Amino acid sequence: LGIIGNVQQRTIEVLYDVGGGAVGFKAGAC
Amino acid sequence: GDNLRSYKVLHAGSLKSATVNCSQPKAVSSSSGGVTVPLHHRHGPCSPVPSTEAPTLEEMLRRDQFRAAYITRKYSGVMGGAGDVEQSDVTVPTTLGTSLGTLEYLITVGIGSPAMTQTMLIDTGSDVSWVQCKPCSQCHTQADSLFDPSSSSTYSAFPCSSSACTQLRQSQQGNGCSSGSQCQYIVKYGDGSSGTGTYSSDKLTLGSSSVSYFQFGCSQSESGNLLEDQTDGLMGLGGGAQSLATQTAGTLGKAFSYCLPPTPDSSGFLTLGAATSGFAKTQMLRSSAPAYYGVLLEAIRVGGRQLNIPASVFSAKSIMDSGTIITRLPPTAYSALSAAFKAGMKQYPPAQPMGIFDTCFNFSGQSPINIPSVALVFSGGVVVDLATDGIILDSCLAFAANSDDSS
Repeated sequence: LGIIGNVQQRTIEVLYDVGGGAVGFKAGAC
Repeated sequence: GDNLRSYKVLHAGSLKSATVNCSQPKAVSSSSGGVTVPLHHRHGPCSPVPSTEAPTLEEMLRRDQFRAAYITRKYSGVMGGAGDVEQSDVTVPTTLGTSLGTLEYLITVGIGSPAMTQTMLIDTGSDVSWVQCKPCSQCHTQADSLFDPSSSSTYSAFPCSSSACTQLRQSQQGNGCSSGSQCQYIVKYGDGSSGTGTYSSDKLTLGSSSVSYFQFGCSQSESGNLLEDQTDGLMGLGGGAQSLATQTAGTLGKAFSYCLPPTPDSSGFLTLGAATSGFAKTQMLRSSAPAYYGVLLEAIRVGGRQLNIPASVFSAKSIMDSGTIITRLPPTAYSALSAAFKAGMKQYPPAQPMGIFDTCFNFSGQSPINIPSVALVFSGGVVVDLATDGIILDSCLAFAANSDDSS
């Protein structure tokens, strides 16, 4: 099991699209 | 051209916190719709409840080990392993303080009618939200006024016979009934700390919007130093039934997003009911551990080149977690990443390992610093190019290895 931690998520808008069954990333959004 | 694509420039000054004037509110916006609230770093100068003594990086990394171990244990448990019903191989020192110590991001909400301002940590790794309530027999001090249910015209406690209480029991977070037949909850965290109280509902105000009948725990007792700072409670954003995200799915939409600020002295946002366009998307993997959101990491690129890591190394999936600080990789993947990164950092002398970091450098007297780019590749070919803040922490490669490839 890996874990994607919050340091790696910095500056990226992270989307939890539960309805659509997807995790999204928007780089440079922050 | 290849060099420009495969290297990033890290300015030495960015490794240290700059002086910041927090009296100037920073613009907070989401690129999508929904309800958006500002998000601040817990220990930063712009936090609504700034720490008087922020923990050191070494201490944060030590706590992060317990967070990661707890998630792994819990996930393994529901997937058929021993999980947290077996004695953990992680012995938590009594000086650890709090398993919630790794949570770093805060939002400010209003609870009740009239709304009482409360500062809450956010956590995608748990579901039950809770806030300290009056009277609280064993609680930590907080900066905001204690939430007083008796002062809210919209507050109500769930009876034990309610469906919300039944659901809470089914998720192993029920804690019996009070003498007045009010539903009791319990939240437990990785170091054995816990919080108990009455499972309740009230109006929740998020920015200019409000959510009626928000379900949360009215905390009346804590053990094990649940929180050590001035925050008022926790907002669970996991995938389970009780989380804020699940509760608002019907009215705001089944999606949320956040932007974590790159430094403690900057701000981000949390959006509930986010529009979902404009993102590079990978499949969300769910399991019988409902709180956790899974993804499939398939490859890692360093300096634009994909590392030679067998796909099977990543087959156990990965959890997206707002509360774990450092990304954990299977050892085989981490070794390949570390070796490739070192190869791209030959111009910088190595430095002593620091805590869970073993790939560290001596940047003394050097600026700017050129570091190889690092990208994570998720299923569906989604490439996430990490910012410099996500590659180097202090003077080390900001990744760590699990204990073995099968963990």
